[in-house]
Amino acid sequence: TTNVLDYDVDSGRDLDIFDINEEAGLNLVEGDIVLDERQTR
Amino acid sequence: NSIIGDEYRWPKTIPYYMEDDLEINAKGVILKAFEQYRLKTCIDFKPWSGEANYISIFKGGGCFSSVGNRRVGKQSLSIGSNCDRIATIEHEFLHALGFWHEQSRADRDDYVNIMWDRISEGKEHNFNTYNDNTSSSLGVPYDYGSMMHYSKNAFRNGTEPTIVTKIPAFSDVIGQRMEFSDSDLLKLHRLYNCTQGSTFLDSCDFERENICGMIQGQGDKADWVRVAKADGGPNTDYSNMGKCTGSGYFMHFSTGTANTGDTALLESRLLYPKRGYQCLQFFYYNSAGPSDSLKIHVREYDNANPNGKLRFIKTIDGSPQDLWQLHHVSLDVKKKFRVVFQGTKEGSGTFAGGQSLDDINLSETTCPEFIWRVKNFSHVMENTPTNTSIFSPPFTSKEGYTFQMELYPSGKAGSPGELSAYAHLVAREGDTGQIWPCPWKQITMMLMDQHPHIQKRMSNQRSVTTDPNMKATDSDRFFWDDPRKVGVEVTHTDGSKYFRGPGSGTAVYLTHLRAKSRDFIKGGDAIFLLTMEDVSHLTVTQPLPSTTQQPVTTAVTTTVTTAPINLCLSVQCLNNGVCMVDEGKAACRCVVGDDWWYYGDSCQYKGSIMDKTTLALASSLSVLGVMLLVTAVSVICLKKKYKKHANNSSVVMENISA
Repeated sequence: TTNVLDYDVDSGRDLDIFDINEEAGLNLVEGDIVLDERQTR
Repeated sequence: NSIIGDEYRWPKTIPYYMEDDLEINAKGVILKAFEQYRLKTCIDFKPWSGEANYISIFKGGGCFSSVGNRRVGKQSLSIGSNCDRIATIEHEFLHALGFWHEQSRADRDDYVNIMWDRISEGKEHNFNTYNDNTSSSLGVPYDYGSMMHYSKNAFRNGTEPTIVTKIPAFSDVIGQRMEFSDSDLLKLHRLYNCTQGSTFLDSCDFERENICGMIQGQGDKADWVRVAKADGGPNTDYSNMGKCTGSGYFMHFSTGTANTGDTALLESRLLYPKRGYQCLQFFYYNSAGPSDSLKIHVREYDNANPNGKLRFIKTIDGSPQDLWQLHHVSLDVKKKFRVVFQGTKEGSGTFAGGQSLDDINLSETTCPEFIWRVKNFSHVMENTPTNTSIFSPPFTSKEGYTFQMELYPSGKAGSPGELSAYAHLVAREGDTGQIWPCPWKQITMMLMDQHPHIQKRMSNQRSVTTDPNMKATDSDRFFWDDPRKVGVEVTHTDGSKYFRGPGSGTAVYLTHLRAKSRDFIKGGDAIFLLTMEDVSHLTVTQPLPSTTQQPVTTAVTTTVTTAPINLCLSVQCLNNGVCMVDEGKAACRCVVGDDWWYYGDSCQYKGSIMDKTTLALASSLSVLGVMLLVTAVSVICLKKKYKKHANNSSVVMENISA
């Protein structure tokens, strides 16, 4: 039976790294790569 | 694919600092990810102790990292909310070690089609590739199974996939977030010149005739024999389950043909431990008599015992069953040793069978505590309705807390085609000795990939941690409080009653498609490995590097001063500067780039080559101006002097003349 008290750490959604970052408002290179100043230039 | 350039490599042991803002569960999973690196690669991690460059792991707004060692001192890597999955953490650390995503390698268009019209507007740059002057795929073929590959729906604007694999069978393979693939490991080994995993010791599936260098022990009266089937069972090995003709071997001691009291010793090759603790894992098929025994020993070697001294570890209590049973034995060996399997025919009855061993793995890791085997798992997955769960038996940890795993074989509502998994605390009437709400215990639920070789396994695991302060949804009650208070009473299959607290876990533990892949189901069965570990030590701030220098010796362990004071605690370095103690004083070491740098006591100022050029030009012009001024003044003075001199001379001349 379904346990209504269960807590879902993923809120029931299968989020990939890129979805998590997009939802967080991040717009990183390839979704999860941070460039340093030299690379950005 | 890896970034080209030796300057981007880290040393093989990487210093890390876990910032205070990290979630406790994330800290625990990060340590588990480090253990996978240690088991499968030569990369190791150590707490930062003042090295010039280190990785600072913090809770940012998502999961992200830089690519390679940027040599900036403190290099940040974020493990934010929902990033506390082992594969996500391994993925971000692979970036830090110098890898981009798999589908950005130079030859990717040979293997996947990028559907540009299905990509969200402005996100096309995420599908750039790097040419082979910038990146290297290290001679490894394109890997659909890489944990660095995007999934098929990455950055899509609708419902259609953005990446279509040229081989359709790989369409749902891409984007796996379970574990390192073989190719991920091969590339990492090539990039860092690895020869072996630092905590791996041995693995044997007995497919080769040399039986991995194992030997028959001396002084025994019977032998273990390498066979493909045995009278009385088993009919197949466990590695291949008899699927491949001409292969599928295991080791068998036929107690049926042995005399009462006969023993057979099977000893591993010599092994050299580093950590002092090990986990021995193996599959055991017991078709021997009920009183026959299998004992595990270690044979340890030192100067006093050059031929080795046998030390008993434990008796395996696998009763005879028509089944390959998984066993774990914790060892604590600190010197050169062998593992010894001792089979003994104890009983006098006649049984056709014997004792069989297969898929032995030995590593310097901790053993999982509990095993939950779900038989006929394919059938269970296909025939259990959605929203219906099954429970593992209750397991009690060494600290006295009891828990159990809840599995929805066909997922919960909204997640059909998934396995959903939750962990519950459990208590029985009369239980005493626990602290409630349960403080900081990390429960890990791992679906074991039953590949014979531990380093090639891609097991799926998720962890949850009991935060004693967590409140239940829409309630003032603590989520991890005593199940007798916040749980429901249930009846066990044996008729006993206990209380089960609310569960914490995920509806999207693993898709059915992935669960049917690899060796998650073997012989029809799935094996869940469960642990409950205390992680309360992770609530404490990681110590900053000490100001005192440890003497470089292994024999003496005294320190230069007895009470190290961290001078850096009172110093704040701005702009990612790193505080270091130099000659007894705290000083900031500032971040430096190719043509820019920070400076000042706390790295508060920024300089660049452009500033330097401007300064040089201004200085030159100033010097020129001063020189011109001096020259002009000099000329004027000289002029005046000679004019006066000339005037004086004429007077004298007049006088002389007169």
